[in-house]
Amino acid sequence: MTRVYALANQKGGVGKTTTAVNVAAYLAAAGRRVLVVDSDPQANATTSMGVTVNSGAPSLYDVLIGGAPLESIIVASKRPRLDLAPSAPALAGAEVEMVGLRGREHLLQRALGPVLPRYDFVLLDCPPSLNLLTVNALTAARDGVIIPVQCEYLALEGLSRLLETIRLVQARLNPSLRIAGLVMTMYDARTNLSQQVVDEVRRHFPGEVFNTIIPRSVRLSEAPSYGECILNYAPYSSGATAYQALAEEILKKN
Amino acid sequence: MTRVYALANQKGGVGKTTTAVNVAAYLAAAGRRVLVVDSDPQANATTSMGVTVNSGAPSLYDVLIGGAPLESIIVASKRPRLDLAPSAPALAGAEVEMVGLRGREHLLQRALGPVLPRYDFVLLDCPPSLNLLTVNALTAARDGVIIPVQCEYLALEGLSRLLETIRLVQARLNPSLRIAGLVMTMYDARTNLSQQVVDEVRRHFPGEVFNTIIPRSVRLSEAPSYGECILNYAPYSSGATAYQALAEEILKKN
Ligand SMILES: Nc1ncnc2c1ncn2[C@@H]1O[C@H](COP(=O)(O)OP(=O)(O)OP(=O)(O)O)[C@@H](O)[C@H]1O
Ligand SMILES: Nc1ncnc2c1ncn2[C@@H]1O[C@H](COP(=O)(O)OP(=O)(O)OP(=O)(O)O)[C@@H](O)[C@H]1O
Ligand SMILES: [Mg+2]
Ligand SMILES: [Mg+2]
Repeated sequence: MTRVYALANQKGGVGKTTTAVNVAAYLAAAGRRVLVVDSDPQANATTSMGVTVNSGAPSLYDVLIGGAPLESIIVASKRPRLDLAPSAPALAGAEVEMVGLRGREHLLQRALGPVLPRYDFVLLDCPPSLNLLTVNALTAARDGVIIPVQCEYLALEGLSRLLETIRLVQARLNPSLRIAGLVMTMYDARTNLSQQVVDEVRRHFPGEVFNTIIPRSVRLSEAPSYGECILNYAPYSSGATAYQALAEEILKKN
Repeated sequence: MTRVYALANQKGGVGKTTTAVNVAAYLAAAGRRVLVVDSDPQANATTSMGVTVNSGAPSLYDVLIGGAPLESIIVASKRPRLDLAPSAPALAGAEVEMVGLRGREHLLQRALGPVLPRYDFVLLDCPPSLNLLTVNALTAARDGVIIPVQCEYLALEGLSRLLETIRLVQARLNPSLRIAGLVMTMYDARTNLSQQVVDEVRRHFPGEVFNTIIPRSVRLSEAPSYGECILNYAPYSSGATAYQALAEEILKKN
């Protein structure tokens, strides 16, 4: 049974894309067939996986607005068993264009249907907002939402709004939506702040925070400039071992 | 003549709020009268300035959607000569509600008109997207947009899209919109990546990058948890001296 997760948090720069791309790579390395869907107009997941962002090439825009089948835009990544449904800048305009479409919140869920049998995991990378693109991902995420939480004070602030949106989507669009887990990211052991934030999040979400904490590691921020996941770029770095451990936790979670 | 700047970049977590709040504090400390307008539903600028985010209290939502005068929501901050027009979670819904309003891109510009004479500087903090809230800020920003750019590879990617949006707003909504400057943020001297990104941005934007580079400093990320700007929280930290220098550069720019 294919597991579909959304990576969502409207707070910007918390590690949604980095988590989606690197967890996907380790799941594929563990023998699973994995699809990453980039539903952010910034197309950072597309770039991070080494695929050129080309405003003329087929992208998720053509699927959501043009009605093209999802498999017509899927491309292979550099790693075996890891595919990508790329984004493009045109997706920024999709928001307004989707508002008028019937079943506008279910567009991604419907597009995913025919390709699910080909994958064991689907990871949906979201933009930093609670807009229609993110709602589409939350509606399609039948196994839940993975919430990256940066170990910073301001990142705590937005969690209650995210939970409210999740509750709304659960009530109206996707009854099986739940929190698959919160992932603490960019942990800096040299500061007290990081540990304070981790403790606070564990207190508010008992039992829902992944054990694996992702440390701040410059290798993780360098890898996208080479179009590589951390497994290819710096497999022995602290960021790599953390994402490997997180992928293993997700595999065990079934 | 009041100077109005927008702090915008659709890439998330690059330091828009941190720059708006701390530059505002140093401009006020230099004797200027300053207003920060928080147009992000996350309300991070509101929290960072020590104002409680309260979904029932008057906020920018009441101004943009309810037509309330801007001065009815303005509150004083802890520092003299520094005021805030607070945000609230309700602003997240404003996007859809504004789409149908006449002159929807000019709502903030019109609301600012009557209060401008009371201030020397107005800083508009934007959410991490190129939506109607950000377009409103770009339309109101008659002195230009200050673009925080995180010293990370992925932060480079989105700049061309931001420039396109600025060009569109310039052509159709605010002919005086220009780039007031790019601010390099979260510079980490221990990595090569930061310097590479700085060099790249200076190459692409000759003469438009502020000399001041904001270093990564944990004090800057701790300050919001006390509702304090860096000037109050850690005035001798590297982050504080950098934002002081940036405020001086902005003062000289006229
Ligand atoms: N653990 C980490 N250590 C160091 N840098 C990191 C780490 N995780 C992510 N980064 C870097 O921090 C920045 C933000 O991460 P990322 O882009 O994955 O966040 P995001 O939540 O997807 O952002 P957005 O809200 O813009 O979509 C990127 O430049 C990325 O390379
Ligand atoms: N120079 C710095 N050094 C260390 N931490 C910083 C620095 N600047 C900002 N931060 C922290 O990094 C995080 C992101 O910064 P901030 O919230 O200001 O960015 P933003 O662009 O406003 O984010 P968003 O896109 O969500 O609005 C915050 O937790 C902030 O406290
Ligand atoms: Mg992202
Ligand atoms: Mg912000």
